[in-house]
Amino acid sequence: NSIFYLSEAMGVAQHHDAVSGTEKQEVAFDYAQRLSQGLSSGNLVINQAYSRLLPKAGQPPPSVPQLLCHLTNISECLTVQDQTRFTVTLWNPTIQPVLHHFRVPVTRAYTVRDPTGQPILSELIPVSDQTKKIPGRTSTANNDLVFRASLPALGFNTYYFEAKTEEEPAKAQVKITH
Amino acid sequence: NEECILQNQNVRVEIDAQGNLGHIINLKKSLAVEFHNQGFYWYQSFPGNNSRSEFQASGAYIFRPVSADPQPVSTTRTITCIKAENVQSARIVFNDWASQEIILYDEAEYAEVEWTVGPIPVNDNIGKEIILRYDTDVNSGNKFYTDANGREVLERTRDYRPTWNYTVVETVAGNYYPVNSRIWIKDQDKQFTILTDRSEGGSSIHNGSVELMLHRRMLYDDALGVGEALNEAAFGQGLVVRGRHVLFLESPAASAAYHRIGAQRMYMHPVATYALIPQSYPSYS
Repeated sequence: NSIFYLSEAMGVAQHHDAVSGTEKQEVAFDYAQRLSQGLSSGNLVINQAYSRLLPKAGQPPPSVPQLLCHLTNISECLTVQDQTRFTVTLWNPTIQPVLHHFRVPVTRAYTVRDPTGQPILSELIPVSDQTKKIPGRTSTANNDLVFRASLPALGFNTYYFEAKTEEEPAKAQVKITH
Repeated sequence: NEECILQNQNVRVEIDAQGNLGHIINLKKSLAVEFHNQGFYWYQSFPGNNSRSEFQASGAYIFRPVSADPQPVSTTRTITCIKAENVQSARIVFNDWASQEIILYDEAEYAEVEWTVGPIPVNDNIGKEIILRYDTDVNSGNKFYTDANGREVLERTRDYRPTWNYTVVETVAGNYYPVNSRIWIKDQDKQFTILTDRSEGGSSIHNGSVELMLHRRMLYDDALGVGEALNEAAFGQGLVVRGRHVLFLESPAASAAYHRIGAQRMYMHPVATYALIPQSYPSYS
C-alpha cells in the first residue's frame, strides 16, 4: 500500500485542478507537501523492487539505497554531484526498447561505463547562467554530463560513474560560441 | 556573426546570429518550415474591478488580456551555441526572466525547446501572462488542432463554434483551448506539431501561428472563488518555471506516427535512480 500515498495525492491534485492556480497559496503548499510525501513513500517501493531485481543470482540484495533526484531539471542532484563513484539506474516503463539521452549534473569529470563495463561517450555541457541563478538552486554543479542510454523494454540498465583522477585528454570536443 | 546551425542525421535547425529561429528542416523528407519572430511575448492582464463579468479581472480562472496584441519581452537577445557529439543546443536569453534552449540530440527526429520563465516582474503594477509563440509559414488558415486531456484531438476553428452561432467578443481568450499534451497546425504539405510536458493553454491567433501560455502572474482576483490573486509571491518574488516543447515537422500523413511515439517517450520517460557505490569498478562488476 506504500504507493497509495502518491496515488491519493495525485488524485487530490488532479481533482482540484491543482496546477491551475485556482487555490489559495496555503492550499498549493498543502498539495505540494502531499505530493512530496507520496514521492518519498514511492521511493520505498522502488527500493523494494530493485532489491529483488539488482542482485546477481545467488547473492544477497545490495544494501545501497536507490535515491531520486527531483531537481535535475535545474541541474541539481546534490547526492551525486561530486562523489567519487555512483550509479544511475534507468527504468524504462514502455514496452519498446528506447534510446534516451540523459543528463547528470556534476562538479567534476567522470568516466561512464555501460552495463557491459565498456566506457561510453559522455560529454560535459556547461550549466547555463540562467540556471545557476534560479532562486532556491543550491547546487555547485557547473556541468551536465550527457550520455546516451540504451534501455530494454520494460526493464532497466545501470550506468557506472567513476571520477577521473587526473587530467585525461578529452576525447569529445565541446565547441561553444557566443 | 555566424549562424548557429544545429544538425543531426534527421533534423536541421537554423538560428541566426541575433538569436532568431529561422528554419527547421526535416532532412529525410525534405520538408522545411520557416519561422518569423519566434519567442516570448506577454499579454497585459485586465485588472477589472472584481465584480461583474464585463469588468472581470484576468485571474486564475479567467484569461482576459487588455490587448489582442502581445508585446515581445525584449527587442534584443543573446545566443550561445554549443556543439558536442551527443547534443547540440542554442541558448537564447531574451531578458533576466525569459530564456529558451533549442536542443537537438544525436539521431533525434525532433527538436526540443526548453523554456525558462520567471520571476515575472510586476513592480510596474501590471499583471503579465507569458506566451511562447511560433509564427511559421505553414498555411494553416483558421484551423488548428488540440488534444482533449490526451484523448481525441479536436479540430478548432478560429472565431467559430460548431454547435452554435458564435459572437466574437474576446478575440484572444475566446480562441484559447486547453493543450494537455499537443497542438498542431498543418497545410497540404507539412504539419508542425508541438508536444507539451504539462497542460498549457494554446491557440493559433493568426494563420501559421501557434502560441502556448507558459506562465502568468497577476495582481487581481477574478472573483470566481479563490479570493487571492494568482501572484505566487510567497517567496517574495514570484516563481520560476521551466518546461519543454518537443517540435515535430512531418508530412500530415506521417505526423501521427511520430507525435504518438514521441508523446509516449515524453510521458513515460525512464525513471532515474541514483546510488552511491563504495566499490571500484572491478569489485563492483
